[in-house]
Amino acid sequence: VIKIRDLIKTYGEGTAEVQVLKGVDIDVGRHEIVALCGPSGSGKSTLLNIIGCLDKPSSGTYLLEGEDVANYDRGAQANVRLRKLGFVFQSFHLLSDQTAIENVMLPLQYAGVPVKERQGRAAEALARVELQDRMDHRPNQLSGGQKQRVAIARSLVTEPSLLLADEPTGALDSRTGKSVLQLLEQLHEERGLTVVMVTHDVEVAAWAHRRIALLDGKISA
Amino acid sequence: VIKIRDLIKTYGEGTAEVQVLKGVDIDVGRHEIVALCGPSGSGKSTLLNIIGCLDKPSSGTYLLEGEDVANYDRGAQANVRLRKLGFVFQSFHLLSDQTAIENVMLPLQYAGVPVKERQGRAAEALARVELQDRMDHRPNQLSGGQKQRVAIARSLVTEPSLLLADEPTGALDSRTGKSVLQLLEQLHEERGLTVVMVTHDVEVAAWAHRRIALLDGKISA
Ligand SMILES: Nc1ncnc2c1ncn2[C@@H]1O[C@H](COP(=O)(O)OP(=O)(O)OP(=O)(O)O)[C@@H](O)[C@H]1O
Ligand SMILES: Nc1ncnc2c1ncn2[C@@H]1O[C@H](COP(=O)(O)OP(=O)(O)OP(=O)(O)O)[C@@H](O)[C@H]1O
Ligand SMILES: [Mg+2]
Ligand SMILES: [Mg+2]
Repeated sequence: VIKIRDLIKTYGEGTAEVQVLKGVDIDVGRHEIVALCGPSGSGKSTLLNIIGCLDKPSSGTYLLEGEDVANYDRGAQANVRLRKLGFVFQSFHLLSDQTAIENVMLPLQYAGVPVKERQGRAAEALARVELQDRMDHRPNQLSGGQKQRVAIARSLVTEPSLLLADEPTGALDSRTGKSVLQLLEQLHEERGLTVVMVTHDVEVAAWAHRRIALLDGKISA
Repeated sequence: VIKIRDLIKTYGEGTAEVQVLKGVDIDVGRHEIVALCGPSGSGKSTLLNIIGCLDKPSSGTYLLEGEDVANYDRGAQANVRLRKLGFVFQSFHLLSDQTAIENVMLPLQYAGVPVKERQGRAAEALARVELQDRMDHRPNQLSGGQKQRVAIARSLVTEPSLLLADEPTGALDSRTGKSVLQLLEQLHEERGLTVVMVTHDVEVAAWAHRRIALLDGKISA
């Protein structure tokens, strides 16, 4: 599903240049659940954003289900994301002027799903993360963990085959975090969902099938 | 230091009314390190915001170092925060158009500290959270855990006697999180810092002197 070779990502220029990813190789197979771990600032979000076609590498190759996406333009990247991916951002990126259910309906709208079906699917996605009582709240009327769960619901509502999640349980208490993992487990069994998740949580990393450690921009395990 | 009785916080009206805090009593003594724990949505951030004079209760009393702050107006609240508190927000609230060091200098500017001293103290605060190499980066050039550490540095730069922190290690890996706790431990020993921190992390809660559990808007332990 994911094949990455010699990935390099550099920010800035001249004396301000920072090489964040220093030649990364990654393989993720269909239906795998992979945890990406590493210290703060090691490059995990940067790597996940490139995998999620939200950013481009400075150099290197990236094949997503055999498609050579590393050098796609913005329009093509958006197209890949809509067709194939769900993404949970480290800082959620919800629209502040829309309710929880409106935020979750948005990807379905981009996919051309009719409004009645959008509403039903979004409501169901929110119920699965225990937010049925918060559907009409806007982000500033939600707790940190509730916002995170809206972001999770939004990432799954289009039924993607690949979920990319940046610290998806970071704002959740232990019980709520476990129930999110159970949801992903269930989708994995029912639909063969492939998951790459960044996590600091040792228990979440242990739950995954495999762990990849990133240290100072390089894979160390 | 903190004396709270019968605290109630309600949002919304009529059928949309949500009673988030349902009569909370809390005492925090000088130099105590208290962890506030509870499920997602239980009211922890709401309670911490009231303690931090960022919000007002719907009813109940709150004495901060003997000062009756529950019904202060916005100007008086801002004054209390500047004089007494450091606050680490769950979503950091950094200024996106300012660098890390400028963000950390800001509270000192409000406190009337001269610019050379502001720069020195802000640089030192950032060094203590291991961000000496990221001082001139703006928030969108920082990782999640780096932003969190900037927020921590900013909360401590005015040398407050009371630190209120909403999930201050939530975005940090285990080692970086421990070094933040060591910093707080050190400030506690050197200056008698009092700390109330919301946390989902069992190890952070264990490190505190005492734990308060919030369940559905009420203290349960
Ligand atoms: N402005 C608001 N209007 C209506 N309800 C609100 C508002 N702000 C917060 N709430 C509700 O208050 C409850 C408590 O929110 P709070 O942010 O205090 O929870 P929390 O314990 O910090 O949760 P988390 O661990 O997820 O951060 C939540 O159920 C939330 O939906
Ligand atoms: N636009 C940018 N310009 C310069 N440096 C950047 C930029 N974006 C990120 N960085 C740097 O790249 C490094 C990696 O960032 P990244 O967000 O990938 O880390 P991370 O592993 O996700 O960390 P965390 O666990 O704290 O979220 C950091 O040191 C950060 O300062
Ligand atoms: Mg990150
Ligand atoms: Mg909270």
